[in-house]
Formats: sequence, structure tokens, C-alpha cells
Amino acid sequence: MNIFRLAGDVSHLVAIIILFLKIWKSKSCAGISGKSQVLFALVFTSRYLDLFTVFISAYNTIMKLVFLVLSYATVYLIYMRFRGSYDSENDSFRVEFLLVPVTGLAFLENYAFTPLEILWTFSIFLEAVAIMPQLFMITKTGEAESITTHYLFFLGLYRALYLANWVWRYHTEGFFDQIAVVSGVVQTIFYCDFFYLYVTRVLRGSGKMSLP
Amino acid sequence: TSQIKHKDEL
Repeated sequence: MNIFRLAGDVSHLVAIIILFLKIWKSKSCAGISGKSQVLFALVFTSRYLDLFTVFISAYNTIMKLVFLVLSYATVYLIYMRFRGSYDSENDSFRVEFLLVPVTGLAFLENYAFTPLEILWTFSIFLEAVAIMPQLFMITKTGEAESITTHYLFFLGLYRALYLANWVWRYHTEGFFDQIAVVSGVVQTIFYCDFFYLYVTRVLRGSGKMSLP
Repeated sequence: TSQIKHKDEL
């Protein structure tokens, strides 16, 4: 555990809590892509199956459980409790365009051809692209509430901090996880355009982020 | 090995 890794995990947790509380307190999921949230729930489910096979640390187990519970609770809020506010019209990204290639890649490129390893690889690849329905929705409607942009900022920051963690681990332990690093770089690149808009419009402006 | 080691990350 190093400072980048810890900061990354905290950033990830903050992002998920921000989104959950936003929906819970406003009793509305307007502007939130339910599809992205289902994909994230799928990411955690397929990655954390090792909860049943290995014990790493109390920190590891607790964080995994928190991520799982919060991701399913968020999906529940969007599709059940506050489904009246769900904007299915604008959440029109075709997720099969992500799921099919990601599944195929996970079978082709993995550390071992075993169910758990393939599912782990699937989760890493899927996480890299899971935010696309949300970004697509913002592009389509042309705006995002500032609280939604804070969520996206912390979610993007988390993987960027993991990149720093991997650089650190490579130099201190010689640790290099090719699948995670390549996917992590791709994932972070998807947020770069958003980071720019976040700094120039949300932080300097305040209020909604609207696209030209 | 790398297969086991990456599992300590979230």
C-alpha cells in the first residue's frame, strides 16, 4: 500500500458515495446513466468473486463489500425507488457494443484460462469503458449538474492515481500488471476531455456544466 | 506470481 493507491481508493469511494447521496437526497436520478451504473455493478461482481477464494486483508475485504453494496444500492435507486426520474430516453447508449468486444478480449488476453481469471480480466476491460453511456448521455443532453461532474471527477481521478501507484510499485517492487496498466491508461484517457471541461467550466464557473 | 499479486488491488 502506498499513498497513490490509498488516495486512489479514497477517491473511488468518494465518487461512489457522492453519486449515491446525490440520488438519495434529491430523490432523483435525472442526468445519471443507469446503464453505466449497471455496468459498474457488473464490474465489481465479476472482479470480486475472489472474496470467496482468497483472503488478502480486512481492508481489502471491507472495501470490496462496500463497493459491491453501494453499486447495487445505486442501481436499485435508479431502476426501482426513483425510476420515475430516470431519463431512459437520453440513456440510449447501446451497451452490447461494449459488452461483446470486452467479453471477446477477456477470452483472448488473460493471465490464465480459468473462469475467475477470465472474469477478472473482463471486469478490468469493462471498467475502462463503463463510463461511456454516462459521457454519451451528457453529450446528448449537452449539460450535467455540478454534483454529477464532481462524481465524474473523483471517478476519473481514482484511476489516474492508480497509474501513479503502478509506476511506484514498478520502481519499488518490480510489480507490473500489464492488463490492469494498459486498461487503466485507456480508462484515464476517456476522462481527459472531461477533466478539461471540469476545470475550465465547473471550477471556474460554478453551476451546471454545459457543452457548446 | 502476477496472477495472484494483482488481486490485492481493488
